[in-house]
Amino acid sequence: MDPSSVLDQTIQDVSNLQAEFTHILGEIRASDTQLLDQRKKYMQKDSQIHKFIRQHGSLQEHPKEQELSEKIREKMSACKNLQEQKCTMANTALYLVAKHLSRLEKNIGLLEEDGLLAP
Amino acid sequence: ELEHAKDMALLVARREKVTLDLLEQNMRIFDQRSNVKRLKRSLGIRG
Amino acid sequence: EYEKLKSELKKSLATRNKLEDEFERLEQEIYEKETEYFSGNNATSNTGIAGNRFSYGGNIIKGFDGFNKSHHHSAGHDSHNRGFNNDDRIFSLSSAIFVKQQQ
Repeated sequence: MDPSSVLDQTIQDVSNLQAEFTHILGEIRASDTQLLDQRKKYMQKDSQIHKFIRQHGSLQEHPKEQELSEKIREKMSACKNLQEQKCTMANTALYLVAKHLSRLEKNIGLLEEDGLLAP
Repeated sequence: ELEHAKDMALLVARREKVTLDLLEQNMRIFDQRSNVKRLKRSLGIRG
Repeated sequence: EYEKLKSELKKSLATRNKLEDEFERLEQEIYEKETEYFSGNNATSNTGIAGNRFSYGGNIIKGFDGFNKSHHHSAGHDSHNRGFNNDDRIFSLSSAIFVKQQQ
């Protein structure tokens, strides 16, 4: 093992990192766009409830409040699932780069121990 | 290069975690508001 | 019980505000880190060869092909020096909120 071969090996190992990152971050963005759409929908329903309260006072219940609340909770839950997927994707990207970095740091440590690389 | 990429990937992972926390917080707030409204109505509290 | 619920709701709203601030702070930090990284203006861009200071950065978006070779040329002749534009901000652009703000 020498510095040149470690560098060559590392470059080979990370050759796909660009594509992986582009893909993962693209997927995160697509999911985020979906999430924003869902959020807009449940916020609109929430606004309906609050508009009714403003017009009729807080003691009167919106005729469809139960139904609206149910739908809002459903959409929030869907958003949460989407967000959990995004977290997994972000953690995957982090893991991929951390794995390569860790391997490189370990190899650098070995080269330094062998005196093949200045500390 | 890898350290920079890792730093940014870590920031993105943190951002997504905070977004998840925000969503959960919004769900909590929605439920709490519903409970407050229900109690206000039963107690006849206006405003 | 009503006062207790109100108090809990207020606390939840305060926590949400903190989370929103944290989110904005992280988005800003990602943006700044990208600027630092992709424009190659980091202080660690030094091959260690006396007198040579290459600026490089952004391999995570431009790939690592020719990475080894590009460091034997001066920065001015670096065929991989493709500049940097906002479309390269793949980390910031992974947030739909950021994209919307840009639009």
